[in-house]
Amino acid sequence: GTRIIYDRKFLLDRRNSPIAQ
Amino acid sequence: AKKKTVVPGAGEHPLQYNYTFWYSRRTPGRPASSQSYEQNIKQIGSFASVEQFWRFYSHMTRPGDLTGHSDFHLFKEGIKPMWEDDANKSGGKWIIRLRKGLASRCWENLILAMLGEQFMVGEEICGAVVSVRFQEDIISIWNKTASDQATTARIRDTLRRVLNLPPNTIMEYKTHTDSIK
Repeated sequence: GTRIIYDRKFLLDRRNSPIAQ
Repeated sequence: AKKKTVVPGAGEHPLQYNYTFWYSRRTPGRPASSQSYEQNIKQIGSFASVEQFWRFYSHMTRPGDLTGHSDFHLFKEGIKPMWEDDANKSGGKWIIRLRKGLASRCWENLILAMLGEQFMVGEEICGAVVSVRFQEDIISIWNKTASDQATTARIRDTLRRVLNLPPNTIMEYKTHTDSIK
């Protein structure tokens, strides 16, 4: 199957997303 | 054994694997036997998405601010952060000793690389540990098959890339059977 790959910047950008709060 | 206890919320970004955060702290004066190790280690919680990870991590003390003999462990859900676990017993770990002041940044870079599947070694990664000690801190990443040299070399090269370490940093691979001796 497909692997879910995220780079550091993508993960850091999700840090303050409204969903994460 | 790998039953998932959490799922991504609506609109969240799923991770390739679920993970569990653990915390342990050595009680002064107690022997470091396997039993007391298991008793001292506490589950913080499990997550399945990027957003759920940040909800845990944002509320956790950064390793550089911990005192005493403490460890954070981040392992795939279903794998206990101890060598006796079936996923770990034939495995080993890359160990990097850090001078004081580097642990928080290195730990964050390490776990972001692990959660984002940057190591490209299939199912081999088990988890990561940051160990806060008196004079230095130690970060490590554990994999399933210590004898698989292509995998261990790939993990080492990825660590060098993602941690952005000083050039003189020493990296050491230890099998868990060596660690027990």
